[in-house]
Parts: sequence; C-alpha cells; structure tokens
Amino acid sequence: MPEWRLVIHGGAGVITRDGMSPEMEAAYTAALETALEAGADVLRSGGSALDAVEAAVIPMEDDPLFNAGYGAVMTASQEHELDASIMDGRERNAGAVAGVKRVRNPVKAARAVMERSEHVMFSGDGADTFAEGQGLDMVDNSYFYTERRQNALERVLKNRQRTAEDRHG
Amino acid sequence: TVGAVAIDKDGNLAAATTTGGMTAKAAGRVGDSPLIGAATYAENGVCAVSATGHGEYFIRVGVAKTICDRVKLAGETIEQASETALGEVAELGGDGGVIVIGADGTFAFVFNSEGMYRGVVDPSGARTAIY
Repeated sequence: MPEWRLVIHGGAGVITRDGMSPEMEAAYTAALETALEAGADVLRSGGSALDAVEAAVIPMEDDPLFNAGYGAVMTASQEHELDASIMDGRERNAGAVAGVKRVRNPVKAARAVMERSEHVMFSGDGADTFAEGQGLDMVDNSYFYTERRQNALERVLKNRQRTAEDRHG
Repeated sequence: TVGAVAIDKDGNLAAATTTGGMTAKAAGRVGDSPLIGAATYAENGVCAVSATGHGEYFIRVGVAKTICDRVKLAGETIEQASETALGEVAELGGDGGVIVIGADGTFAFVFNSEGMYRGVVDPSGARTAIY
C-alpha cells in the first residue's frame, strides 16, 4: 500500500492520435502534470486527501484545455454554467453546486457548501450568491470564454448535431 | 470535466469533480452535473470515485455509488465494480470513464470511450496518459 496516492482525469471522449498534434499532446501532458503536482504537494507534506483533490482540480479549472472553469463549453444561450462536487470519505460529508455562472473555481464553492452550510447542494443564482457570501473569487461570466468553445457552440447550433466530444460533460 | 481522487497517509479517501457540461446544453439543465453518487463519491474503507462522460447516463445508473457499493457489499475489486457500472452506462447508450482509488491504495482508470486524459502520482513518481 502506498503512503499516499492521487489520481486525476481531465475528461474522456473521442481522443485519437490522428486528431491531436504533438504540441497539443504535450500541452495536455504538461497540464496534467501540473495538476498532479499540486495535489501531490499536499499529500507529500502530510495534508489530507480532501485538500489534495481540491488542490489538483483547481489548476485544471484554471486551464482552458479542460471543460471546467476557464475554457468550459458554452450553453445554447451562449453562457457558461458550471457544476462541481466534492466528498470527504471520513464522514461521507459532501458538497455540490450546479449551474454557477460567476464563481471562478466551482470546486471551492462545492467545498464551501460542504463545510460552511447545513446543506449538500446549491444551484443557480443561489449557489453564486452563497459562494460570494463566503468570500470566494467571483468573475464575470465572460471570464470563462474561449474562442475554441465559441466555435464549438456555433458548429453545434448550425449543424444541429453534436459530436461525441460535444456530448461529454 | 475534470476530477481527482486521493488517499492520504492516514488512509482517508476523498473525491472531487468539476464540469462545464455539454456544448449547447439548454439553460438551466443540470444533466451533466457531477451529482454525489453519480459522478463523485468517497467512503473511507471502501473507495473514492470521480467520473466523466455522458452525464445523464451516469445519473441514471448512479455510477459512483454503484461502484463503491459493489466493492463494499459484493467484495468486487475496484476494476470489476467499475467495469460493471460502466457496462450499465453502455447498455443505456452512454460512455465515459471513472478514476477510482480503493481503501488499500490501489487505483483504476476504467473507460469505454476512446480516450481519457488521466494521471496518477504517489511517492514513486507521476505518470500521465491520454489514449
């Protein structure tokens, strides 16, 4: 049994070698390594699994390569609606947010729900308001925008058909 | 979608998942949300799970809780439990993947899509993979 361990994912779907340049593959690998190191740093110094998973998710939320936080996909109404959840195995305590539009790091909002409310899940404006009240970093919805996701939205709306990549959450 | 599962030096487990959902999803739709039990779950002594994929299928199957319950109640390995749960997702028409850590620190990447961005780190070092 290892002293500690962290495992991450950055999404799944139709990911083929044909569709990815060496530069893009290198960028994804570097981003994954950054997330791993953020979580490992917590565990290496004796921190909790809970702190580690949050620490690992944050850099992926901040990286436009991934569909979470900055760089997330767009809704049909050309906005970004983000969802996050977190669970602590010690007491099976859990927190989640759905449809937030202004909290920069949704995983922090989920953890705030778990630790600073009597509840498990907030959604929509109420979730954003709760996060703001907890002092979390708030941003305009346009913060999450990237041209790549705008192009994906326009393609889906034009063709009225999603690719497998578009369908993945 | 992104996610992480971990076990710390005290044997505690945790899981977290964040997503932007599906491109062009209807405003207000929460079908891709990583609901507790569907895409995120952690129970000390059992396992921790984070999932990615066709969210509404994962909700219908209750993937993360199903995996932990099969480990807890049926004595399956985390790989066996994950393959069974993802098999149910596939039967319904969905695909995706999970990352899992067991109470003994073993881990699994299980996915029925063509690829999943993934990585693992422990005191022996870090490894990443895509395909």
